[in-house]
Amino acid sequence: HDFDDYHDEL
Amino acid sequence: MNIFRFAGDMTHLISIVVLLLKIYATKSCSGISLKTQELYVIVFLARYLDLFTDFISVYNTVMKLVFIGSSLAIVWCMRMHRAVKRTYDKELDTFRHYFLVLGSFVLALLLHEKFTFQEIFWAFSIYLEAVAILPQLVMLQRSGNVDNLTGQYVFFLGAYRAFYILNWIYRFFTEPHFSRWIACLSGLVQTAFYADFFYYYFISWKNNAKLQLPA
Repeated sequence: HDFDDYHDEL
Repeated sequence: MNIFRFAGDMTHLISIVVLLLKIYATKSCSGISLKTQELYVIVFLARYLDLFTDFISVYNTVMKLVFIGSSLAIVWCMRMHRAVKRTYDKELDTFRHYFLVLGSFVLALLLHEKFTFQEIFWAFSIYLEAVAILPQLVMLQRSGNVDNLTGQYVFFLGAYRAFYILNWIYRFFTEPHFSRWIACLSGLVQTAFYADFFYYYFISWKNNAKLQLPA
């Protein structure tokens, strides 16, 4: 998966 | 960001406001588990290490700072504020939370996306959040009677988790490469812990009665 948006949640 | 994620963040925020309101207005933290609150401090500090390395949006950054700041403020009140700390039901709050921290950390060392400092701590925070509510739920169960604000605090926390699951379902169907099994599985486990509480919450709401949990 795209790692960049992996931590876009809180 | 979809509506479910936003609703989840807002109910999370409301739960914290309800808790701060309870402590501030009644100068009392009775029924609140200090151990759960301390675990949340660890959860937020471990997860938001990326404040220093990644920027996602102003919204994300502000919310992260709010969660860190409010959780620290709650723990500070319960430990340091002279009037508030007297109302802490220490004898009801006996869950051995160190085991949760240790277990979550070991699990994070075994199951993670990447073996880096930040990713280990991110996974650790996800696992720890899943179980952080347990001392609070055990405490509610022990005291039986739950005051209104404490009941609402736990209700909004549970609602936050439920909205996050809807958010993942939505993302799964709308985003081509949506896969985040660590967060989703841990989130499912976490939400399951609230099922029992929700059951009694809705019964008391339906009967317009005070929330009481069976011993």
